[in-house]
Amino acid sequence: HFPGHLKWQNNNVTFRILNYTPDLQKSDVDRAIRNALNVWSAVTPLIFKKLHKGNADIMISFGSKEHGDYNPFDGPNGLLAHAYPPGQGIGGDTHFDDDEDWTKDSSAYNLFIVAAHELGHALGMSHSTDAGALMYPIYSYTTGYPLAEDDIEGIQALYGPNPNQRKVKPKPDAPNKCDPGLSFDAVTELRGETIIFKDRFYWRLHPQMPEPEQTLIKSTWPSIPNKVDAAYENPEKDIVIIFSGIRMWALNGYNLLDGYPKYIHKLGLPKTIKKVDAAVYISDTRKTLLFTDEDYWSYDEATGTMDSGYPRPIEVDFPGMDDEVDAAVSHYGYLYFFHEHLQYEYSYTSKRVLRILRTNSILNC
Amino acid sequence: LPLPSGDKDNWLLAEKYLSRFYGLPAGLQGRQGVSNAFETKIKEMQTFFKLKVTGTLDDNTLELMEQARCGVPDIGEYN
Repeated sequence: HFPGHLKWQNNNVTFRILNYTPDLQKSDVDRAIRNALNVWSAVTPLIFKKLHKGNADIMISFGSKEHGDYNPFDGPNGLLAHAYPPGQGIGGDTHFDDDEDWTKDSSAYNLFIVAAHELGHALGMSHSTDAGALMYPIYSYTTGYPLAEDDIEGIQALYGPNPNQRKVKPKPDAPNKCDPGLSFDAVTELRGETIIFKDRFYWRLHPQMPEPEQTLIKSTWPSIPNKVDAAYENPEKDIVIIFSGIRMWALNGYNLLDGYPKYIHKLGLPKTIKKVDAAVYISDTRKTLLFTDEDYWSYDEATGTMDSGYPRPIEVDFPGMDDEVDAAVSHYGYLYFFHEHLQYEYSYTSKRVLRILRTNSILNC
Repeated sequence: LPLPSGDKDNWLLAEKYLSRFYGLPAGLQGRQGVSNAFETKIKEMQTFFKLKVTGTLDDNTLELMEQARCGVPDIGEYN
């Protein structure tokens, strides 16, 4: 919240759209603003009434560079918009930088998403440090319900809940890397970095960056789903394969390769397999191991075929391992299997578990 | 020594970012080396974005400063 917990003293708040961006139809702008206001009214008692003349609580306008409030915009990119906390006069007013390209999709800056964020300020919300929250200051395109638990907690602390609140499914907060119960969805190498997927986020570990960096998956790869099941790097082909459900994507560096997604069954997995739990490339044998439930498969990268005689039970060929694996990665010649809050350091050559660590020890916890 | 021009641009970007979003007082910075205020504000920004708190303009911090964002300050009052 802003210092002094600034808020509107009346739940009936008026707004007015003073002018329009040439980037969108007038009706598209109206809809984007109305939908953005509905995001907040759905979880509070607030009611927004549109005025077409006179002074409204929230005056909405598009302008570029210096646009009348001595708080200039900066041309394309950089600053996208700003808004003032509740109060008389300029309080609540919301300004969009018209040097930006405003769109209804992800091809440029999505007006609905930016408006929902700015109107959060106009209602009394300040910035959140949660990378998955709508009130996080950095723009990222997201789909689905825009509010995270952090946003809802914040606005309801000011106005209370909506008495007729429809059940909403807020996005879970960003996972805490030092949560002792933390498990991973997938782990892979990527040109010397380690990428760890968890929920809608991934952590990026770089040898020179001891502090992991948490980012939304969709802010780097908008077309990849919010949930990754498995991932592995084939360093010889310089690609990373990411699995989600029955589909897989390929990255070269951080760039998605054309021709994907493809079905995982193209690897030779039967149609009964709906999900790959973990994957790891064994450089000595040039085989990729794919783990599904209690079994694993061996994919020959050179021939592009699945080896015969699989699936085989994980427990049989990896003594000491639990029967299921959440994620797997190869480091310094050892395999690391992650399952729930534990990770197993496994020697592929001597076929035994060497150490058992906490899953998030890899995140310096 | 005079800063190489690339560094200088980055420096100016950081100064502008920190004064706009973290209340770095304008005009206090010498061009040579890091003032206390500059270091303090960079640490505030790194803490806010859960970056490694180094107090220096490292690559990660600079990369984040270059991302498109909202014009409301992250910390401090919005006048």
